[in-house]
Amino acid sequence: TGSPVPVPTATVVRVVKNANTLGIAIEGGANTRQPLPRIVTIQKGGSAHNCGQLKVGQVILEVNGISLRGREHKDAAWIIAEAFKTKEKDHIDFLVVEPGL
Amino acid sequence: SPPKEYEDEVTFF
Repeated sequence: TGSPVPVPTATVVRVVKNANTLGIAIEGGANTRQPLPRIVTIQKGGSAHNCGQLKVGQVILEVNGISLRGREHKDAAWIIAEAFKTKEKDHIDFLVVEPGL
Repeated sequence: SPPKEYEDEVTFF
């Protein structure tokens, strides 16, 4: 018996590109105090907001299966921008985790 | 020199 122990659970969130913008802002990256990018803004009307599952404060571990670990801010940002820009996929899969659980 | 700090860098998409 006993209470469930909180364990940080990574979740895949699929964001369909159904708006002209992704509509998120991130901070952090390797060699900062926030070593993996963290979502700091979700804009209404953007694809991320429309998907309804991304939240401010979540940390992004992977983008379409590409790990962001060890990547500096600009490199991580480039990966996200490219994932949104490419016409090969109509969606982006984010592997995210709620920090501090 | 100290490591470069990027913590204030924010990118909007």
